[in-house]
Amino acid sequence: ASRDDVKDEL
Amino acid sequence: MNIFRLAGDLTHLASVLVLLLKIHTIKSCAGISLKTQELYAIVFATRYLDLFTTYISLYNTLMKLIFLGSSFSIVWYIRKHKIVRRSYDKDQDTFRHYFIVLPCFVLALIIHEKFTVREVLWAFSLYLEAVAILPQLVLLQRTRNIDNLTGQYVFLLGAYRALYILNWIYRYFTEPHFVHWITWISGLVQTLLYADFFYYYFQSMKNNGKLQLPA
Repeated sequence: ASRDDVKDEL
Repeated sequence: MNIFRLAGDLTHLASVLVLLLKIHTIKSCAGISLKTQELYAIVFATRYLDLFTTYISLYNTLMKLIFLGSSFSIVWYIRKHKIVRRSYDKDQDTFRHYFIVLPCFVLALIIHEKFTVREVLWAFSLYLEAVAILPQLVLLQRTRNIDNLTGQYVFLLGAYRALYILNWIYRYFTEPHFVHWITWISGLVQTLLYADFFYYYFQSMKNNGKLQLPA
């Protein structure tokens, strides 16, 4: 898991 | 994007608008913690660094700009606006920034996904957001008599966090490999901090009365 998977979240 | 995420974002947006409305129209920031607002400004400034490097969607970019712009303008209003700043409860809002910022930064240096500037700052912004509400909760506890707009602001912020948790549960079951311990634990801690406030908020709604926290 990395930050890129949740980069769409604010 | 799922319905919980959207509802969460809109609640977050509403909380900021309620706060700006209070400050702009009533020209008062009574009961609002400058410390919390400054911490949020730091949170958004460190988290949204990717604004200039990665494009995700128009929605994402706009929301980031709104949260950055609103947090910095709220800080500006409380510190610089010649009328608003007079209503600031300086003597009650005594929380020290570095008690919060420093541990969060150390934690981000220890626990992160990758040891790069961007990832460490991102982890830092998540840890800091989790506890940024503390000065505001302490201030509410001290002032006790909370005006409706301040109460609604804190309620909407708490609701936004709770909706994000539902969003993660939804994503966990619908997206493969959706496991994010750093985001989840800091989000959970953040939501739990509101538990006490929520309790009194709903009590006051049930009794149709004014929100008042116990001494």
